[in-house]
Amino acid sequence: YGYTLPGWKKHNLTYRIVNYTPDLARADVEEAIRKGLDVWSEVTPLTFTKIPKGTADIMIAFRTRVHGRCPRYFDGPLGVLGHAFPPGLGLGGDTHFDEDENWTKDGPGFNLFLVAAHEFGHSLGLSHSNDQTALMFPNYVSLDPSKYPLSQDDISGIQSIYGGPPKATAKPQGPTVPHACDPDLTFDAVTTFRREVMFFKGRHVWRIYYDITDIEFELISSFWPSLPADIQAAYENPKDKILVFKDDNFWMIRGYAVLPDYPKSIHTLGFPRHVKKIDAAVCDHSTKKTYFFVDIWCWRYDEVSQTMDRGYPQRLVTYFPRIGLRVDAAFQHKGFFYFFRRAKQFEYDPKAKTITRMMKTNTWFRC
Amino acid sequence: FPTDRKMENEETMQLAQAYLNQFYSLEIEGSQLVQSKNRSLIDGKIREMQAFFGLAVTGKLDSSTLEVMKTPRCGVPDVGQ
Repeated sequence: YGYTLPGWKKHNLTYRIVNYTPDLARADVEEAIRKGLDVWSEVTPLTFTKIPKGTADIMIAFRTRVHGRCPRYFDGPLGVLGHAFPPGLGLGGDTHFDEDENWTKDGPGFNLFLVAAHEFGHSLGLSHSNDQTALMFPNYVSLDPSKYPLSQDDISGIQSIYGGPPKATAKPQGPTVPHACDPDLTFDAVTTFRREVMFFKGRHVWRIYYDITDIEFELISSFWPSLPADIQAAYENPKDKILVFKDDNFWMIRGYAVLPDYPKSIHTLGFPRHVKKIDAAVCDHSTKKTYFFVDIWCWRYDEVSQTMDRGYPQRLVTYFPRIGLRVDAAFQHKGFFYFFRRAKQFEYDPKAKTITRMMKTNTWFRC
Repeated sequence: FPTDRKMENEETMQLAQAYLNQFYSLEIEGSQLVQSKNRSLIDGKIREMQAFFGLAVTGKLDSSTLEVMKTPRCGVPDVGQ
């Protein structure tokens, strides 16, 4: 690898897709960008969170010819495909793609994922490599997009700036890839999704089907590239949509698409400003009421009127006795609520207001 | 026809000069090309580029060097950002 420039002083970076090429569907652009960043976060301590507006560390845009205050320019089809700026304020870290190119996801034209992954190498402080197998080689090489794009040269270069991933994620099959039958397994969030139940943990999600025995284990980004990892709550509302929460943002999903104009602020649901994140959520489809668990408090939301019910929040311990002070995750199945608190799972009858069973968290995985 | 070849050479030199300006900090304007000291400067930059891409380091705009110069690429310079 060539010389490197000073990297970002922080590891948690933000990115924003300022505009989209008409060559690809919006979801395909987001997937290419997300995968282009994942390439680097998998070998460094860096994380990338997408923000919908405002100034991000890495501002991503499709431009042509001379554009804005950018000191570089594009040259129409072919020639220069994109450029990026090393870490820093203002233009620092920003990435531009030449809109005059034919951007593709696969097939003829220039693969946006490959060019994006290359340009993000610059955004993180790498210069060009003269290793012709390296991603950071300056000329476009039409690689098979499913092939792992980084060469050892690229990895050595980026790790010379940021070091390797935190030890916990260093081993491929280590604790960062959660095990379904780990007796101490905890969940970030659980939700039903049509005839499935989805268990979220870190960057992964398990999917089980009521009537089928096998379990699927996938990356969240493989379904919804624009969703962050480590989500905090999720539930399925009566209108066949899933709401996913992280910090003070929530995303709305229909099928396998994140609806445009998300994430939105949780405060649009009626939460006061002091509420900064949601720990768990479950919708009672018989009453069309959704329970949000925020620390030791329980809020109730009316899905019909789309407003927060009066008389809330109430203490979780009083509203759902013997579940405990807080919950990590919750979902509803066949009328019962299933609460998850650390490594325990409680089956709860909301009508009788009693716990009917206490179990390990991974009973759904038939360990 | 000599005039065609002359034009072709000029186009080739302009392509190379623009490429070296953009990616190898040549910083020479079109009109200055003919001056001898700039010729050696260009040769030096061509060598630098050839070495970077693992080509035969001749300092000349041979076909393989031109082919690399015409290949779609990233707009970030190869030297001295």
